[in-house]
Amino acid sequence: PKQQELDRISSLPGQPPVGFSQFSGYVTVNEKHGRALFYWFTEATTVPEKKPLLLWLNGGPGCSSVAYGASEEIGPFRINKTGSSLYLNKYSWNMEANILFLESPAGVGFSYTNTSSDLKDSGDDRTAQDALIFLTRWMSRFPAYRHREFYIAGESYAGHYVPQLAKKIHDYNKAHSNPIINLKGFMVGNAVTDNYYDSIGTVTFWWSHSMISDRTYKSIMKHCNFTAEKSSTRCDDVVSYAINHEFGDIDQYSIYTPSCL
Amino acid sequence: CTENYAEKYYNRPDVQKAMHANTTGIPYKWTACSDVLIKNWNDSENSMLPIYKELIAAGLRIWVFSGDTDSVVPVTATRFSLSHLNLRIKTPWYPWYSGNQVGGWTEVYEGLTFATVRGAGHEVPLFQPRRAFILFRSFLRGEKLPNS
Repeated sequence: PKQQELDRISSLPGQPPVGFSQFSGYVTVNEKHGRALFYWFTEATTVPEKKPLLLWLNGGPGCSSVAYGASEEIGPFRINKTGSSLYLNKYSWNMEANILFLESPAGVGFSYTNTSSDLKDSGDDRTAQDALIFLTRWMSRFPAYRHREFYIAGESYAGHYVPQLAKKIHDYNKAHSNPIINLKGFMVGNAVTDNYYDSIGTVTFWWSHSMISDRTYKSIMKHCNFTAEKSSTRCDDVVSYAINHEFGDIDQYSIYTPSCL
Repeated sequence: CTENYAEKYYNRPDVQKAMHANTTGIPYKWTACSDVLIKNWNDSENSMLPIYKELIAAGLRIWVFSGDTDSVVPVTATRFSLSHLNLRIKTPWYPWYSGNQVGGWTEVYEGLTFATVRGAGHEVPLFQPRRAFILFRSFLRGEKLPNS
């Protein structure tokens, strides 16, 4: 609780007045390597003690939950164009839950490691393990959230992080008699799920949304073996042709939105 | 372009101080994504489907949604993948509503709910904040998405 108070954010520069509490800071997840994960926690706007806890993770791998989840998507504040002030998000998810944004793994955003090789050998497994350690230690700092209904959500490559962390928690809970993490479920959006089926579905989307020609579609399906560990040169060439000569200058993440210049 | 605004804001020393961030003097700027991590990602499982099977059996509430204008991890990718879970359908495919408009389509399977979000790209709550909020509220409450 003492560290919790040290983590309390009194107010962010340029922030409008709000009625909820927010906290941010570091939780060490590996003392030997000096890995510490940064979190930003925004309590629910009303009766936070009765609302569930949601952990939000972004994908990449290597992208920031503070940048995307908190500041563009589900967090209470949006940043203005000049980066000088914040304004309120009318549909912030902290109207329904207490939201915990985690910068994961070490090397993302403000999260860091004192062992530079950690940045060169990060992967799914360590990310999930560090996130589990983070959660148990964070709940020691915020004991009111022990045994609270808990959910995980995220998008994109967090399609790996979210179910992998859920499995770690599930296994951890099975091994403990009175586990503190009361995991109820998870939700993922536009999530990386299965390399093979995702790839077939992606090319199908390009074709069915007329982003690529029939000829290119057939050529990709002919030359790309989506079960292979590494793609072939022929496959890379035909996919590059689609992207560089047929897609046009679009935002692939939102195909009908003007791209950011 | 909104990540450019974040890059400006989170690199401000007063913001970092208010957030108790960068207390050890990280030797690089705050960035929305780390190129080093992306380039050197060491291990990545081929498929999450076995974990889904295990966690569905454990009784967790699992929802998967998809913004239908994303071409990076598009709706057809997710549908192809989920179809290989071979789940039994509990509530057949139907359009769900948000403010008298179709918010997307959904199907409730035994152990998993799938929903699309109409007009949303990769970052669903950025492009369709209201629809994403309704989705989240329904998920938390364990309710089906509204059919009218």
